[in-house]
Amino acid sequence: PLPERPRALVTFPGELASAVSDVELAESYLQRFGYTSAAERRSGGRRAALGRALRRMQRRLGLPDTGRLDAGTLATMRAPRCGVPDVGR
Amino acid sequence: FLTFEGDLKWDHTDLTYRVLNYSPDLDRAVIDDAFMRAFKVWSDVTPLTFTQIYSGEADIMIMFGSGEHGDGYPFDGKDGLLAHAFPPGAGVQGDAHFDDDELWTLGTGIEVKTRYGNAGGASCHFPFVFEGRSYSRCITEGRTDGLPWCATTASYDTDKRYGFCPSELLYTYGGNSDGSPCVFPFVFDGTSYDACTTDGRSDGYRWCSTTASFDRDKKYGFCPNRDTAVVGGNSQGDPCVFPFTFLGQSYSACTSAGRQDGKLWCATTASYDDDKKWGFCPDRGYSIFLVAAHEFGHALGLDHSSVREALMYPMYSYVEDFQLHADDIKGIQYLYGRGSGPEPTAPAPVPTEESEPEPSGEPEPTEEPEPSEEPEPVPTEAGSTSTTEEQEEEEEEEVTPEPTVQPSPVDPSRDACTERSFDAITEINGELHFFKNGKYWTRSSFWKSGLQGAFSIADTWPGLPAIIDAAFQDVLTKRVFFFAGRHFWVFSGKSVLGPRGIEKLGIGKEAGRISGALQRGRGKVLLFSGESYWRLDVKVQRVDKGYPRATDDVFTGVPLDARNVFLYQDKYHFCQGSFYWRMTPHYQVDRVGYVKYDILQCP
Repeated sequence: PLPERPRALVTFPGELASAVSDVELAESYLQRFGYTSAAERRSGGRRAALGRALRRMQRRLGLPDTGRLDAGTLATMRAPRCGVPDVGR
Repeated sequence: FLTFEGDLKWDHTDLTYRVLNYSPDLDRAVIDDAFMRAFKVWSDVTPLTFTQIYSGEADIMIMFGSGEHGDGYPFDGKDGLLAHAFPPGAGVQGDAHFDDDELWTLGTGIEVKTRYGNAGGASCHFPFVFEGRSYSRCITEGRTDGLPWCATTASYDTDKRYGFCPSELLYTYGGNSDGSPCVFPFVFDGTSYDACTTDGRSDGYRWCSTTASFDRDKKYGFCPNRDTAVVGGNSQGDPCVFPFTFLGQSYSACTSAGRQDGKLWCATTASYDDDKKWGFCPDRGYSIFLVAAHEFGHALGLDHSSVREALMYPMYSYVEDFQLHADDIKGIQYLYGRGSGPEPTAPAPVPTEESEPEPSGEPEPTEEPEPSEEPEPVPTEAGSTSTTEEQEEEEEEEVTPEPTVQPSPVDPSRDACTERSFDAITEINGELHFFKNGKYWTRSSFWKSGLQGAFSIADTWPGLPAIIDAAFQDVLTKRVFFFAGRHFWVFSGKSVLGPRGIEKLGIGKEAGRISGALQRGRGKVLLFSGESYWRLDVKVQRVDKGYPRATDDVFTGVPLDARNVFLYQDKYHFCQGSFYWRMTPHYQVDRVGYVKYDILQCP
């Protein structure tokens, strides 16, 4: 067999969002949909706050309550959804 | 389900809606029909009615837009956020907005409704055969005027049924030209255009002049999306151009080359390498009907549900045969009551084997034994296994006498099913107890004894006020704790300690009414008040350090202002209004139901 040609990957204009890391995506998602603020008020560091907010989100959305940014949680964060926040006004 | 804070709802039931603009993805008639069906989802189960108006201010104003579209809550391009809506009220409140960077379909791919031809406006049938070749998009082959067309059956060769596809050469929508087609080239601001353009607009919608000069005639319309129109990218709505060049190679179809995510894309000019103009090829799209039904739920006062199968769950998922979930029905009926459908059928006095249950909108009560003519009070004496030491400790404390409300005589025939709510609910000695204004009823799931009572609180627990807020039985000692206002009592059988102030437990002034208690293993009980809870060490009768905590941190998805909180059959129950939320020990809300029908099991 012929060796496979290396696939060229292109950053398409207008698609910079794809370069966002998983943690950045999560932080943005948790803040946008109202999960972060309450947890942040009780502080405890960025990582702990992220874990608490993740748990809130996971419970609210019926996901396994791991407090971690697991594959299922990330998939949910990438899923198409309504823009109305889940928590708060 | 959840409602918005303050139970925001419309103060009238004859609601109006107005569609301010339409998406280029779908025929106007298809969108109107989808919105009408989406409103019908809610009007079918409530007294609400919805009327479309075409001018003026409607209760629910509907618009399509992309990015920042005027309300400060921008959309985010293709996928991600699909739409949003505001809870009931004036102005932008009650309005619903849909992201026009999405491909709006009926959920199963692009919907190409034809015009003219001989198929009566039927939709394209993809693929279709024309002169022996198969096509999966509208084509201009066989014509000299460049109008795209398609067959509306599997084979044009056989059936000769066809229609014209959406194209700016056929018609425009909106604008001020009554649907006239574009005229190319046209002049705008001194420049000649030979295709639809977004120039001169900030909302990204493609338009054209319907005369040779917009500068002169000011006649224009919006261009409908062709079936080959791209979604997102940087050319939203422009058609793919085949073949196109990408990294020096020629492509005659959509490709995933250059991408990691496998999504199909195309260039919208002949050379991506030169122009960098591109977009995603049409996929299944999002059902405008399903998304609209969800958004209209918000516009009527429903917040997001935690029930995955509910319409008001925040994530989109396509379902072919949509039916409104019971959780959504309960939510909307909590706000607006039931529809004008048939009234629930009254239970037959003596069910016979021949009789079949009538369908009704009421939740079906589980099987219940027939009530006996004279309900026998069941013993409710609380156990008395508390240690002497503890009693002595408590007796030493100063007790502030509280005026005890003398209960009025209790009518034993008083039916718990007529009560709209209860002061407190708790499980004592394996039986659920429902307290209300000096009375209580009991229900044992084990004995299947049905609802017993009413009994007098004063007879069983002398010294308690008529209205108590919460109660729980200590798992270890079987003592029963009662709370009313900022006082509590502890009963061992009929002997009582109290009233004592709840500050003795370490609960500060921030707590108002104790709304309920959840036993957590041996010797620990969670006490709820407002949106907080405390963990009580029952043995030392003191709340643990680190409390209060926010209820929503752990008990996510239940109403924060629950009237009653109690443990029943090892699950947490939170009651608000007529409803209860049941939560597993893993903090998953697994049921929302009626207190009256599901717990009390009223007919």
